[in-house]
Amino acid sequence: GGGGAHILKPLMSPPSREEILNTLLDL
Amino acid sequence: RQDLNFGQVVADILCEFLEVAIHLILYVREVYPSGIFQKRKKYNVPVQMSCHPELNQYIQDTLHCVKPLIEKNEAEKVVVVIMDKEHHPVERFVFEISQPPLLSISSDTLLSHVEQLLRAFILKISVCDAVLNNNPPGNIRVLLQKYTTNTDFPWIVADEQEVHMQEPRLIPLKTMTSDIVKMQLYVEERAQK
Repeated sequence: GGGGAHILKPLMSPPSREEILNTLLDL
Repeated sequence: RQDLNFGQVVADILCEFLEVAIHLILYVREVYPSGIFQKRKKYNVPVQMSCHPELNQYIQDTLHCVKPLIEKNEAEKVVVVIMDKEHHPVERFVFEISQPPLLSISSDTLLSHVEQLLRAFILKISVCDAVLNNNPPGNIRVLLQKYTTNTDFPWIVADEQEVHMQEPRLIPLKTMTSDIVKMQLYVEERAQK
């Protein structure tokens, strides 16, 4: 923090590895 | 062509590059199963791009928000953070971006030169696992470091635990200097993964 720089993140999150594995298994 | 917005062109080029780079980082660093990736050709070199709709949406939405800041030269760093299961960063790919004062002329030659420089970044990312240690299973976030706070910017301040890394090892990957953009890519790796 400080020094005028701001570290920001999007409100949304990417799918987790587990979620992606599950979708692969469902195929 | 004369009234082509130069900042917009640079932002388009960089965001397209960042999209390819993020997909490739996720593949090379095995953040997601390799089964969701497909081989494509970008910048005339083979890359791997995800075919997973939700993941692709996240990357696209993220870059959609980053683009106007690059256009205004307000984005200082775009950071791809790989986290462990406790959401502590284990590895950070930091794209440090700066633009020289605006030029009035753009030529196709200049843009194709930039493409060549970007290709070198892609090639470095393709082989970066040779100089990095394996990561524990985890997740990713894309963070942005910017100079100013715009109230209309839709992102939120990242949590301290998502940002802080103790004594990271710094691995420089590539630097480019062109007439339209300067960019540096380095990895910060946590000593103990």
